[in-house]
Amino acid sequence: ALKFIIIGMGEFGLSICKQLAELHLEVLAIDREPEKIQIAQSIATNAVAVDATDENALKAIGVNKYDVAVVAIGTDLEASVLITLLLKQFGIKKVVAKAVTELHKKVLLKIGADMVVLPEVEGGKRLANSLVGPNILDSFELSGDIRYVEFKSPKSFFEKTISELKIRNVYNLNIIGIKRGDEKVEFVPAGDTVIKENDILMVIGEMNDVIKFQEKEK
Amino acid sequence: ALKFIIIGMGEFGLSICKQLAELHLEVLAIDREPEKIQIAQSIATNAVAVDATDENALKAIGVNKYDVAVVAIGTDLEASVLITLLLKQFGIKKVVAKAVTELHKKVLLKIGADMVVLPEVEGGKRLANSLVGPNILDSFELSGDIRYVEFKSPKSFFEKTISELKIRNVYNLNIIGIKRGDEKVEFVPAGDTVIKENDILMVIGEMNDVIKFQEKEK
Ligand SMILES: Nc1ncnc2c1ncn2[C@@H]1O[C@H](COP(=O)(O)OP(=O)(O)OP(=O)(O)O)[C@@H](O)[C@H]1O
Ligand SMILES: Nc1ncnc2c1ncn2[C@@H]1O[C@H](COP(=O)(O)OP(=O)(O)OP(=O)(O)O)[C@@H](O)[C@H]1O
Repeated sequence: ALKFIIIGMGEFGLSICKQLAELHLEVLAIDREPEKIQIAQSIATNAVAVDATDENALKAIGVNKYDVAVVAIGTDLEASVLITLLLKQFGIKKVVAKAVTELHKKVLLKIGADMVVLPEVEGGKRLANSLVGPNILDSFELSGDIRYVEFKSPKSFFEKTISELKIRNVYNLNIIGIKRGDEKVEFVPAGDTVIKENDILMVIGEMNDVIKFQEKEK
Repeated sequence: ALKFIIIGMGEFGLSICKQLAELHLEVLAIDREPEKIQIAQSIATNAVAVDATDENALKAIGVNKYDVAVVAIGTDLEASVLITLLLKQFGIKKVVAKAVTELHKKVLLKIGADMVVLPEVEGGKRLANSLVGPNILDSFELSGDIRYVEFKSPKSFFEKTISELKIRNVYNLNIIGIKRGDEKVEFVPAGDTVIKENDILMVIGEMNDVIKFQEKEK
């Protein structure tokens, strides 16, 4: 199983530790502040207070034994760049770094980060997409050009079957699930499924088609 | 069409403005710092420098005319609580607030926020999920109990059809799309589709089933 090292116990780093621990994975938490390590102790497999820009300290912890590292430091670009460089030097296969701006991201990718995430920017985009239609409950990019949208069934859909509505033909969207009250989700529903009032439709499709539908919906 | 007011031009708030503007929606950007408003001017429909805790200033801008407001202030809980309260008082139907911790979230919900988002915490959880398997390219909660996973087709799947693999029966997962190189995504592929090396499988299912599959994968 993969072994993880997370550096920087801000809300982002701590949340990563929590989720990995919940999946029963081995995770080492690093932060230079003892109080942050105190909190991380009860969450991560191990937690050590060190300054991650200190090459000797990293060596002493044996960072080279880890498969994946996340540099979860947002405010100090210099530190996150230096730490990323050191971790790649130590041979860690996958180093993910947090960035706050697109410029930070460019720098981190140039110096060797395998992946860069911007939780604030990505979260803002996702929230915006979910707010554009009163019927839209959630909406985000699945990947590349594909978007997922979850919305309350519009009145015009009530009591019609999926085939009848020709959703694929008319809207170029695909219904991949229907949520009905507390019932289990019906995944990839059959064409003769009748859409009811209060059904929540889970749809995927290409960006342009989903946006067209969202704009039509609002 | 809905009219939006975004208060707080940090990376999160600014990103919301960008995305709404890209969808051709009317958005007013608010921040008390003029330099932040300078940046927002080129992105939002309108941008005004005011202290959003000032009830008279909010009245003067005519906040009551807006349908959706986002209070994108993370570090100052007092300010975000006060602003949320004022916006609800002014009659804005949907007020979304950013929070940094779960405790902040509880407070904001109690005082009337319609929705609270934690971009750092949610981003951390999502990143963790996408890191757990070497073949897993992305993974996140679609909603409630349902998770989406994108992963490189495992060797054991090559040259077999979807029906043959009995993915629904064996893993209780649903293939909702296949990405093959630069080709368009094939949504809801037919059961006789043959899975090839390098295919990226887009799968949805309930949390437990996806986690079981992910743990088996790693
Ligand atoms: N050189 C370093 N070595 C180890 N830990 C560090 C180093 N520099 C910063 N940190 C730690 O990284 C953590 C996150 O730093 P950051 O400045 O990004 O905080 P933050 O913006 O509040 O994080 P978040 O947005 O995730 O809540 C802090 O707990 C800090 O102590
Ligand atoms: N009372 C207020 N009225 C208007 N704007 C405010 C008020 N208080 C704070 N802001 C603005 O909110 C913005 C975001 O504040 P915050 O302290 O959350 O910054 P941040 O953590 O850097 O944001 P982000 O994480 O989104 O980048 C700042 O630009 C700040 O000027």
